[in-house]
Amino acid sequence: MNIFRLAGDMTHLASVLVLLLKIHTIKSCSGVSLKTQELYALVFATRYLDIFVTYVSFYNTVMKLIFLGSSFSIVWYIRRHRVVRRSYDKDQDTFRHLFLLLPCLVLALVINEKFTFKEVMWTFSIYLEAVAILPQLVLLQRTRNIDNLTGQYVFLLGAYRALYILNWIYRYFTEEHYVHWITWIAGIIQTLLYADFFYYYFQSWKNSVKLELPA
Amino acid sequence: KEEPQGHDEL
Repeated sequence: MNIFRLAGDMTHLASVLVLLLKIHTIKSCSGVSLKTQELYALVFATRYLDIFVTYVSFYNTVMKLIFLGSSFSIVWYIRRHRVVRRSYDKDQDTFRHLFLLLPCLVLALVINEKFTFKEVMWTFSIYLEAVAILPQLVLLQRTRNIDNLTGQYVFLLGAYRALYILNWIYRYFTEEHYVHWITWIAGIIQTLLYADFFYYYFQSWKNSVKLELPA
Repeated sequence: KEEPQGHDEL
């Protein structure tokens, strides 16, 4: 564990908690894409299939449980909570899951490190995580209505990815046999998806004006 | 040296 990995995990954790707390306290999920949240729940479910079989560390197991629990809670809130579900912008959040799911599944079946069920599912989760933010970014762009918390949520997610790249660079130089092309390429693509958002986020921060994305 | 089994990142 290095400082970049820890900082990455903490921003990831913070992003999920910010979103969960926002939904829980103000009882509104406006501006939040259910599609993206469902994809994340699927990402964690397929990635942590071996959670009770393979033990890495206490830290890893606890974090996995938190990510699984929080992602499914968020989906539950938006779909089932009596008050929260009324604030969901269903007509704006129209991105189709299948456009992302199918290519990721096909790619995972073709490009993987080992052709076993567990490994293909893990690879699928890596590919899917890389693009799962797209429905959220499309929703932000479409409604142009970004409250502070939703902006912070997306910013923290992007920061988590950037920190993971630093973690990989660090591990590459400090650990033997640390070459993971699949994770690296998917991770870099995932981080690049945030570049545009980051640009506008920093602009608004610099000029201390409300974050607004161009139409 | 063998690569460690499994994935140790989240």
